[in-house]
Amino acid sequence: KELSDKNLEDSVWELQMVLIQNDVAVEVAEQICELTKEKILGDRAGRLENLSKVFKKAIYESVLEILTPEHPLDPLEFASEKKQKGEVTTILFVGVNGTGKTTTLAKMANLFKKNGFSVVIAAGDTFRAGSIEQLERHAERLGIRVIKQDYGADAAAIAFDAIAHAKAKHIDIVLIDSAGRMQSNKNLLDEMKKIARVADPDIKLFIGDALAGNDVLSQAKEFHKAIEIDGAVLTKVDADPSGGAALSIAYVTGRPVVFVGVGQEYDDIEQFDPEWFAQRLIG
Amino acid sequence: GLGKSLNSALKKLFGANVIDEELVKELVKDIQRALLVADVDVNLVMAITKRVEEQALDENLPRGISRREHVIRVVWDTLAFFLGEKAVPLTINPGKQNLVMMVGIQGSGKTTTIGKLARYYQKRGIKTGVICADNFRPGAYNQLMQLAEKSNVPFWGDEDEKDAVKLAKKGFKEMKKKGIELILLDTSGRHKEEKSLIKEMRDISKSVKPQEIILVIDGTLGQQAGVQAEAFRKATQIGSIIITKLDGSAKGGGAISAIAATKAPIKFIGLGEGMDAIEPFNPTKFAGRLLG
Ligand SMILES: Nc1nc2c(ncn2[C@@H]2O[C@H](COP(=O)(O)OP(=O)(O)OP(=O)(O)O)[C@@H](O)[C@H]2O)c(=O)[nH]1
Ligand SMILES: Nc1nc2c(ncn2[C@@H]2O[C@H](COP(=O)(O)OP(=O)(O)OP(=O)(O)O)[C@@H](O)[C@H]2O)c(=O)[nH]1
Ligand SMILES: [Mg+2]
Ligand SMILES: [Mg+2]
Repeated sequence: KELSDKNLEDSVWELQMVLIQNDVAVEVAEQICELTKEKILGDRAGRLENLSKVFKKAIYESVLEILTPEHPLDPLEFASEKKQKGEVTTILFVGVNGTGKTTTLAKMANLFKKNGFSVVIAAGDTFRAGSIEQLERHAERLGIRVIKQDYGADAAAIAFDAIAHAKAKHIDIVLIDSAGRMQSNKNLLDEMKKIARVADPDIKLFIGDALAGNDVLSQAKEFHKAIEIDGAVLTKVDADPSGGAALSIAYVTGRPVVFVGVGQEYDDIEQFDPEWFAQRLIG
Repeated sequence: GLGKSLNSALKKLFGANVIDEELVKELVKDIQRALLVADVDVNLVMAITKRVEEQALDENLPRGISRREHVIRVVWDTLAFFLGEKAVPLTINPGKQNLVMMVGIQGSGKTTTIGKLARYYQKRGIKTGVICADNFRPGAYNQLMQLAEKSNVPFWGDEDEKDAVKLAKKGFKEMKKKGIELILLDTSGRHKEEKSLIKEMRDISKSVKPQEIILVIDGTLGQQAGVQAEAFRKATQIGSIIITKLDGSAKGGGAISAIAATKAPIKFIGLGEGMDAIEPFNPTKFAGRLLG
């Protein structure tokens, strides 16, 4: 029997709703389902009775494919290779307000330190109240130096100073914090572009909140357009979200989710597991 | 007015003189999509659009209005049912000590919102003070102190006190001594899975008995809004909601689930990082923005 277009529509719609209910952006859910449907119709592989099973399996594979990076990014490996060449690794943390950039930076500082790297931090958020003190507290606990200036200073200049400092003192890693910014704010996107241009970081990490809904799509899209993201970290996964944000981010940037944040302590950071997320989204 | 994508969906439908079931189905799909993109809960979207479909096809039109007006009314009424008909202000008894406690998920905007509310009420002649009872987040004390300085509002905190309940009690006592009328209490972020933090929130509330507990919700919050708000409601009596970060592209549809879960009205919305970026909730404006 050939697949009837009408019955497939029901399965497509149902699975689209499952994805949307799991916080996959509407546009992403629609496109994935549409492309998968066309693939199935093209294959004419399934029997009418197994239609929803065939489609669901195909969706699972599409989702897994999107979440599995073509070019994986392992910051520790990357830093290790650079260290062997005597080079500094610079990582810039960007994202909208309150997603967990500063906390993620602290977790990664801890991770690098535990793996034998020397680290320096650039206090690149010179705008928000208490941002410098927050970073200093973290750095104090971790025994790491912070390169900072006053509130209102130029973030790009601070990043530049930190990198110069690292090169002079043979420090392996520079982690640059930046202020939260809305992707709709052109001035703040321009400021971020300037930081990226001046610091020329090896790795630009987009920090996304796993609890965010459709907005995460436009966030990732605009940030990627502005400075070309190398990877993402998805935070607050311990709050029990369904994780659709990971799919939206991976889909629109084509870049890997590298880590997930699973709590507020330094050890609460884990490798991103594409299969675990795919299971959660479709399984 | 109505959101422009809804308007164009309606134009398609009412270009025709006869009610075409196919066109109604298409309209319903357009409304569904707009609400889902706005982060409204999936089940709620289905319930809303089912109602719209039934009433749009209803043979008996209320007298004197067109089919188009009728459908618009149904969509608005359904949203208004959740959002409330008009804005509800914060109840503040002048001359008394009104304690208002902020709670919410990590990073939702509690501390910043307290700064904004302090400025808002101080400008209106209410003696306002702020307390940092966030014993956990590094630099929380400095953050709130700096915001309080901006609006010249008294601030209390104690960086050596590691117990949030004790912080709240001591802070409340100090603010009462100063004759502060509106006392805003900042707490740490927490989510539904952190059972000990949810318990801590309940303990703080039982200890200082705030007039009002405000749940602060990030405007970008997605399909989790309902279940997260529910966990807060189960632990404490949520009196009102503030939705933040609506100055971006997020539509704030999660707010509807939060209202439904807590039965609490939205009283303010946050529209930026500055201390003036707050305004009283306007349900009509909010619904219009939701419908895109
Ligand atoms: N539960 C949980 N909380 C997190 C996680 N990551 C960050 N947080 C919390 O989220 C809140 C915001 O974190 P920050 O690191 O200040 O976020 P930010 O992106 O730097 O914020 P801005 O600089 O203001 O834009 C803090 O209370 C963190 O402890 C996570 O993975 N799980
Ligand atoms: N653009 C915008 N940013 C906001 C708004 N409200 C808060 N923010 C920003 O969101 C980020 C988080 O705000 P906080 O006040 O630290 O959030 P919080 O809920 O106190 O965070 P925790 O104490 O860690 O749970 C900061 O960068 C704020 O400046 C808003 O309405 N618009
Ligand atoms: Mg930060
Ligand atoms: Mg706070």
